[in-house]
Parts: sequence; C-alpha cells; structure tokens
Amino acid sequence: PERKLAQGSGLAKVANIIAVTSCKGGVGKSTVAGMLAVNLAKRGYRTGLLDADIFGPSVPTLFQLHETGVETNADEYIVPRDSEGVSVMSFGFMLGDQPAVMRGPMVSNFVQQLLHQVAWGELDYLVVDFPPGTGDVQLTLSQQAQIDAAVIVTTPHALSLTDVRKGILMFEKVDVPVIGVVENMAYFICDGCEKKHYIFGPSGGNSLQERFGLETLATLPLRNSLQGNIDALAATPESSATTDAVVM
Amino acid sequence: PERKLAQGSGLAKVANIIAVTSCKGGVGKSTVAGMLAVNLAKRGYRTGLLDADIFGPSVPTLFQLHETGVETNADEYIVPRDSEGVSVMSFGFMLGDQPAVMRGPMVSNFVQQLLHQVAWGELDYLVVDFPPGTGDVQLTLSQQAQIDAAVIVTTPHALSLTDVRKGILMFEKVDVPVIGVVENMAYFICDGCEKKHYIFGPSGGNSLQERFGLETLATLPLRNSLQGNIDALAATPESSATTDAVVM
Ligand SMILES: Nc1ncnc2c1ncn2[C@@H]1O[C@H](COP(=O)(O)OP(=O)(O)O)[C@@H](O)[C@H]1O
Ligand SMILES: Nc1ncnc2c1ncn2[C@@H]1O[C@H](COP(=O)(O)OP(=O)(O)O)[C@@H](O)[C@H]1O
Ligand SMILES: [Zn+2]
Repeated sequence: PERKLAQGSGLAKVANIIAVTSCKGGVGKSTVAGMLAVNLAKRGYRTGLLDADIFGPSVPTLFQLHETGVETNADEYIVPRDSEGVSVMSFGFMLGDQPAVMRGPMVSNFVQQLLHQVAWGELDYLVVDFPPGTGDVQLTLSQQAQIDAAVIVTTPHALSLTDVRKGILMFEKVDVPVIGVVENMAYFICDGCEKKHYIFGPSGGNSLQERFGLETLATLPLRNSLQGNIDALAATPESSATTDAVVM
Repeated sequence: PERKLAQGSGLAKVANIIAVTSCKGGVGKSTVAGMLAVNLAKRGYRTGLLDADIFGPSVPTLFQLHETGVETNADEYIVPRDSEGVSVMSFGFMLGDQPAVMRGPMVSNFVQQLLHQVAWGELDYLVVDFPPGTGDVQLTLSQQAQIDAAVIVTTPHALSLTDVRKGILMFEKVDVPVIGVVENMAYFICDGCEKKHYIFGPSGGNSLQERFGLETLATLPLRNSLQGNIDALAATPESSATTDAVVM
C-alpha cells in the first residue's frame, strides 16, 4: 500500500505490515508472532519480525538469541539479525537481561528507531509483535508502524468480550482491519493416549463471531515445553491456518 | 497482632490478614485466594475473603455470585455475603458486568471502604486477593490492609526472577513476611491414562529457593474447566499444603 514515510525510513520497501496483538499478557501473543513469521519465511516470503514490546521483549527467548549488541551498517541503519530465515529486531538485543527502565517519550523514541532506523530492506511481510493491551500505546504504535492488518491472540480463560471490543474499536480508529482471532492454549492432546482435553474450558470463537463478526483463524493446542522451539511450533498444521489467513 | 486502626474499623476483630499476590495477571492468583479461603473455612476457622482487585474483580465468577447489590446494616456497615462458608466481599457486587472506570483517588477510596467499612466481625483469617503486580498500588494496599503475611502465586511460564525480587523488596519495605510461593499450572495429569505432563516446563521452585530462600508451599496442577468449581478445587490434596503453610 501507499505509505507516507519520512525520507529514508527503513520501512520504505516493506510490502505488508501485520500486527500481532492481545488484550492481556501471557496469552502467547509473542509465540504466535514468531510462529507466523517463521511460517511466512518457510513459504518463501521475505519476512521480518519486529519485537515492539520494549518492556517485555520476547524475541531473544523465542529464537534463543542471547548475545547482546546491535550492528549498524555504513549508512547508520541497524542491521536486523537473521534467525530461522526471518530478519528479527528486538530492543532485547540492546538490553540483555535487564528490564527497560524508561518513560513514555524515550520509549516512543526507541520504537521509532526500531521501525524506521532498521535496514529492513525489501520485505514481503513485516510482523510486528505489539505490547499486550488495547490502549493509547497500541493506538499510537499502529499509526507509527503503518499497520496494514492485525491479528488478535486470545485464550479461552483470558477471553474478555469487553477487552476484545476495546481492541476492535481501537483498530477502527486507525483504520486497521482485524483479520481475525487466534485462540491459543485451546486444548491439550495427551501424547500417552491421544485424549483431547479442553483444560481452560470451551472455545470462545462462537461468541466472537456472533458479537463482532470476528473470525477465528486458528485454534492452537497447549504444547509441552515450548521454550525455544519456534521452528517445531511453526511446523504444525494448526499454525498454517493463521499463515493462510494472513497471506490470502 | 496489635493493629493501629481508626475508631470503628470493620477490621478491628480480624485476627490474621493474609495477602494473596502475584507479579503478573492470569497466573491463577484469585483462584488460589478463593481456594485458600474455602479450605480455611472447612477447617473450622472463621474466614473472610476480600476481593481487592477493583479493576478485575474475580469473586463473583469464582463463587458464582452474579447478583449485584450490596447490603448495609443498621450501623451502615456493608454486610459481606456468605458463600461456601466464607464471608466474601468484592467491588464486583457493586459493578456487575461493567468494568470499573475511575482514577486513583476514587479507587483508593473504595478500597478503604471494602477494608474498614465492611462488617467483617470476628474472623480468624481474612484473605485479601490483591491486584496483580508488585508496584505502589500493592505497597499502599499492604499498609492500608495491615497485611500480616503474603503468599505469591506464580506459574512455570510466567515466572520472572526479576519480578519476584521486586515483589519481595516491596513487601520488605512494609515489613510483611512472605510465607512462600504457590506454583500454579505446574503440571497436568491426563484422566485418560494418568500420564503427567509438564506443559509449561519444569518447576521454578529451586531457583526461587536458591536465589531468595523462598519456599514453594504447593505445586498445583492444571485442572479441566475450573470455572465456578471452587469447592472441588479446595478439596484437593495439593491445595491443603498451601493452607497448612498459612495456618502454621
Ligand atoms: N500453546 C502453548 N502451549 C504451551 N505453552 C505456551 C503456548 N503458547 C505460549 N506458551 C508459553 O506461555 C508463555 C507466554 O507466552 P508469550 O508468547 O510470551 O505470551 P505473551 O506474548 O502473550 O505475553 C511462554 O512461556 C510460552 O512459551
Ligand atoms: N490450575 C488451574 N487449572 C486450570 N485453569 C486454571 C487454573 N488456575 C487458574 N485457572 C484459570 O485461569 C484463569 C485465570 O485465573 P485467575 O485466578 O483469575 O488468575 P489471576 O487472578 O492471576 O488473574 C481463570 O479462568 C481460571 O479458572
Ligand atoms: Zn492420556
């Protein structure tokens, strides 16, 4: 799409910018963002992943990239790292293990850098991992990052229709279409006997469809010890469904 | 313990005030608080449960108490409701389904009411369900509520040693001893074949013991569809361990 970008923005040659969002923390939003990025790369798309959660960066853990330090090129753009075929950038590469301690204006400054000052190059898709929530932070970020479409990640037990409604309204304000919802931790299949367990209760998909016309793009299972196994997760059939919806 | 209470405070005859806290939302803190209160009541202690999470009240859902409206007695004290043998009070009884929309001073006003303006009567234990987090809100609440001891609820995947450290420091500032940690969602036992699954990874108990000398009071399993089944959850052997630690 036509972008209004400042001269020299690193986003200039990025075709599609997809936001992966959530109403609450801990629902697996970052995991889904990573999984989506890896899947897109596996399908041959040039893909980037921007970890925009300054206070809770997840990319280093997700992709097992624990070395700190950020490289800059001759034109002083930050060079993203390559992992599992995806160009990744995270504030976590600058922080290491320390939590970010800073106020609003400085945060927004760093986010601007991660968006426009990174040598993203020519990408088909840039996946942006949002900080959890549906407030002003997310609204501003949607505008700054020129988001083309958004996905909302939920779980059966964290689903709050009030919160989802807030999120939808927030995206409407900035003209960002919500492709749909990914329901994570929806069930668990025992590898001992194949029994399917709806541990956190029934899926919330129907009420989302009825209330908001929101489609459930995929229903992802609870998996044993996901830590650091983004490639294995991306290889699952359920994760393909999310990628299909984004690519179509 | 000796309490410095304003004249006529509803807390005047409450013997022990126990805070159930967490560093992040969604770890099952309210579930553990409810379970602890029900267990204490089952053991014959006169028990109260104060839902101090104004923005995210959980008691109505947990105890299936969906009628709104709050009763006051002749002395204009709020009368707590009786459920499963526990005297419960929650801002959710005033709100119903609507989320609270208010600022700091008003919140602190309502919390003061729920603490001192409720006819708690003579209680052996008052369990206070804190809002999630380890910041100023929790610090102020610890002081206002005259907390005698605290329990921290975690999960294997939400465990952040940095956050736990913040929480410990916060409680130290207000001289509140942390009894220990309850690790929730630690494993899942398939009822089809009895296989034990550590879905969210290994227990974090050892590092908590080593780093902070924090004891793990209980390791609670993931259970199928907990919603509204506080009594069933309280009846489990794992939940007894938490109650033992509080009572000793
Ligand atoms: N489907 C799943 N099965 C098991 N664990 C999961 C699943 N999805 C996420 N997790 C785990 O839950 C935790 C939170 O996930 P994360 O992606 O960081 O959530 P968020 O970005 O919403 O805070 C992580 O430890 C992650 O490995
Ligand atoms: N051990 C458990 N097994 C299954 N579901 C759980 C467990 N503990 C909590 N839950 C569910 O997780 C959700 C969050 O629990 P809650 O007690 O409200 O957490 P918090 O107070 O930390 O936000 C609720 O839907 C609850 O029923
Ligand atoms: Zn089984």
